[in-house]
Amino acid sequence: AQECQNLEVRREKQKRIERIKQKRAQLQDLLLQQIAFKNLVQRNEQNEQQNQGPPALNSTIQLPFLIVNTSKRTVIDCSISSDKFEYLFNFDNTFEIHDDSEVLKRMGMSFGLEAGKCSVEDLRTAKSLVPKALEGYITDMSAGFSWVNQGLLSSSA
Amino acid sequence: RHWLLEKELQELQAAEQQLDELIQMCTVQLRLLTEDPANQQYPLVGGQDGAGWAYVTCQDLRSVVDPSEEMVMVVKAPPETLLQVSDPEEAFQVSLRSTQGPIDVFLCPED
Amino acid sequence: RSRILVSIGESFGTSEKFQKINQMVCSSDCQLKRSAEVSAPPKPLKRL
Repeated sequence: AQECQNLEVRREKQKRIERIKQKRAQLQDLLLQQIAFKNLVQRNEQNEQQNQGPPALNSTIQLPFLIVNTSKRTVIDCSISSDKFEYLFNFDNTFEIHDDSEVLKRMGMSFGLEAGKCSVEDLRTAKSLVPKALEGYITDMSAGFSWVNQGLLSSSA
Repeated sequence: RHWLLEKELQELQAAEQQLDELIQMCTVQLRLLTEDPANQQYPLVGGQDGAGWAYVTCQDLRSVVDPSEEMVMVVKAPPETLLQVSDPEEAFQVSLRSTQGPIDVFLCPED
Repeated sequence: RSRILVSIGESFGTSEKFQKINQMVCSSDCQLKRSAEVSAPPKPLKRL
C-alpha cells in the first residue's frame, strides 16, 4: 500500500514539474513581450525627439497588427465585401502569418533574449524594463536558459 | 520516503502557485501597457513610463523580410475578428471576418 | 480536414497560434506537391 501511495505521489510530482516548466516558459514569453513593447515605445519617442515629430502617418502601423508574407511572385486573388468586414485571399503559393509580438522580436526589440544572445548593456536595459522581482528570469534568458526543455531547479529564478 | 515525497510535492505546489501569480501580474501589466491610451496617440509631453505610442514603420517591416524577394501584407483588424486558414491541400486560402468594424489590409510599399 | 480558425485583433502579444498555421501551410507534403508547379516558397523572416 505504501509503495502504491508513493507511486501516486511520484506521478503527481512529475505532472506538477511539467506544468511548472510550461508556466515558466509562458512567463518568459510575457516578459519578452513586455520588454519588446516598452523598447519599441522608447525607440519611437527617441526618434520623434530627434526628428522633431512623428513619421508620416501613412508610413506607420499601429499595434496590434498581423503580417502575411509571401514570395513576390505569388499571385493573390482577393475578394472584399463592400463594408470591408470580410476578406477572402487565395494564394498560389505558400505564405506565413506573424503577429506583432513576433515582428518586434525579429526587429530585435527584445534584445535577442529569446535566442539567449544579449549583450551586458542590453541585459541591463532589459532588466530595467521589468519588475525587480522578475529580473532573475531575464538573467536566465540572457544565459540562454529556456524552461521548456531544462531541469526544474537549476536557475536563478 | 513517503514523507519526503509529500514534502517535495508541497514545495512544487508553492512554486506553481507563485508562478500563477507572476503570470497573472505580467498579463495585467502587458494589457495595461498595450491598451494605455498614451500608447495609442501622440506622446504626452513628459508622459509617464510607457508614454509615446506603439507603432512600427514600413521600414521596420521591410527589415524583417527580404524586400527583394518577399512582399508583406499588413492586416489591421478590430477585436474578435476571425481568421481562418483552410486546408493547404485544398487551397492556400485565408479568410477574415469581422463583426466589430471594417478590416484594413494593405501591402507594405517596397521603398 | 485540417483548417485553423483563430481570433485576431486582440491587444498586442497574442500567443504563438500562427506557428501552427505556418507549419500547416508550409508542411513538407503540400510544399512538395506545390513546389513542382510554382516558384520557391517564401524565405522565413530574417532575425536582425
